[in-house]
Amino acid sequence: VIDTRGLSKTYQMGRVEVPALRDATFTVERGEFVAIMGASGSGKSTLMNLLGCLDTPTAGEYHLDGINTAGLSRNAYADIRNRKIGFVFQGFNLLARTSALENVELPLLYDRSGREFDPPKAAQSALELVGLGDRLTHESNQLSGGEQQRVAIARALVNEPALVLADEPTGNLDSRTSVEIMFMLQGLNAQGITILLVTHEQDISLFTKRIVRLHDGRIIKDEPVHHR
Amino acid sequence: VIDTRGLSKTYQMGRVEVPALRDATFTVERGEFVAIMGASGSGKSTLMNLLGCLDTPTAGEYHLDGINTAGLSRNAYADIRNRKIGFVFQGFNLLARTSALENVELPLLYDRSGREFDPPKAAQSALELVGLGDRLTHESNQLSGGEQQRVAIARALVNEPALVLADEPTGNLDSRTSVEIMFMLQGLNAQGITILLVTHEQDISLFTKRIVRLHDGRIIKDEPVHHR
Ligand SMILES: Nc1ncnc2c1ncn2[C@@H]1O[C@H](COP(=O)(O)OP(=O)(O)OP(=O)(O)O)[C@@H](O)[C@H]1O
Ligand SMILES: Nc1ncnc2c1ncn2[C@@H]1O[C@H](COP(=O)(O)OP(=O)(O)OP(=O)(O)O)[C@@H](O)[C@H]1O
Ligand SMILES: [Mg+2]
Ligand SMILES: [Mg+2]
Repeated sequence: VIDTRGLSKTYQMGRVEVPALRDATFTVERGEFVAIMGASGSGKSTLMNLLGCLDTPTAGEYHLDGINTAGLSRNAYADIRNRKIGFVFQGFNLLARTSALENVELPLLYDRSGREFDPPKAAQSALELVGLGDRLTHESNQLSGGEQQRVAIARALVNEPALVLADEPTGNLDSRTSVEIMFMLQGLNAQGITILLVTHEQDISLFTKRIVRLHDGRIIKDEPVHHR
Repeated sequence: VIDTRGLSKTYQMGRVEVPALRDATFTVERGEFVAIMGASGSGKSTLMNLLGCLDTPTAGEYHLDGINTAGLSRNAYADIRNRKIGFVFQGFNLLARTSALENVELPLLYDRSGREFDPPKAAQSALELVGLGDRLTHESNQLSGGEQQRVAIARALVNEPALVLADEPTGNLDSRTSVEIMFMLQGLNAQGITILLVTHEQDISLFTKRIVRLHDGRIIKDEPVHHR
């Protein structure tokens, strides 16, 4: 599903260069469940944004499902994103003054894959899956931090993507709610959905099957989770 | 420092009432270090916003430093906040298109306590204290999630408040950076600064001296941290 070679991203700030990701080479097969870990500022979100086709690399290659993303137009990039990828943003990225239900319906309104969806019904069941069945009408600023985070998770899952990229999906959740979300993600993975999940919590990484560790923009470790 | 009696907050959404905080009665003395814990949606941020004079209760009393906050005008509320309280927001609340340094200087530009500050110097040392000495010129969207969170922490500390209210200050930080922040907060507490900190992580609560646990808007537990 994911194949990167020498993937790099250097941010340009005036004359200063910030090499956020350097030379990342790794492969993820269909159905894997991978945790991306590393210190604050080590390049995790930068990597996730490249894998989610939300940003373009400054060097290296990224093949998604065998397609070389370098050759794609902006529209093709957006199209791949909407069809194949569910992205959970570290900052949630919910629309303000919009209800939880409407936020989660949004991807279905843009879906052009030809699949049949009933947006309000699909959105409601995605919100029930993350424990927010009683918060459907709340707007983003009428929800707690962890509730907003769970709306962002529901939105990423609602159009049944083949690949889920979740950036710190449990950062604002208490342990019990985090475990519920991780069991839910394990269930999706058991159905064949490929999941990459950034986390800084050791306990959360133990729900996955492989850990890729970043340090200063480089992959320094890539090994299976041992306790299984 | 903090004395609440029957403190309650019910949000009104059209005809629906959401009782986020019910009957919270507790006292915090000067120099205490308290963790506020509880499930997602249990009322932690609602309580912190009331204690930080960012919102007004729908019932009950809150005395801050012996002053009954019910009798205060909006200006007096803002004045107390700027002088006495450093607030770390769960969503960071940084100004966009503004550098880390300028974000941290902001409280000093509004400070009317008469204390002498050198804003750029004070802001730089606050950012160095949280490990961001090399990110002073980055704007908010040029910083990682955990770096933004640390700018929010530095901003709350820069005008040397007597009371620090931190809402999930380590939610986006890796373990090592979290520990550095907790050691830094313990150091401030040892100098007599009163700290209330919302966290969902058990490990983080062990750096504090007392845990107040919320469940569905009520205080169900309030006890010292045992291992000390
Ligand atoms: N403005 C609002 N209008 C209506 N309901 C609200 C509003 N703000 C919060 N709520 C609700 O009140 C409850 C408590 O919210 P609060 O933000 O205090 O929770 P929390 O304990 O901080 O949760 P988290 O750990 O997820 O941040 C939540 O269930 C939320 O949906
Ligand atoms: N647009 C940008 N311009 C300049 N520098 C940036 C930009 N975005 C990120 N950076 C820098 O690149 C580095 C990596 O950022 P990234 O967001 O990938 O880290 P991260 O591993 O996700 O961290 P965190 O765990 O704190 O979320 C950071 O040090 C950050 O300051
Ligand atoms: Mg990040
Ligand atoms: Mg909260």
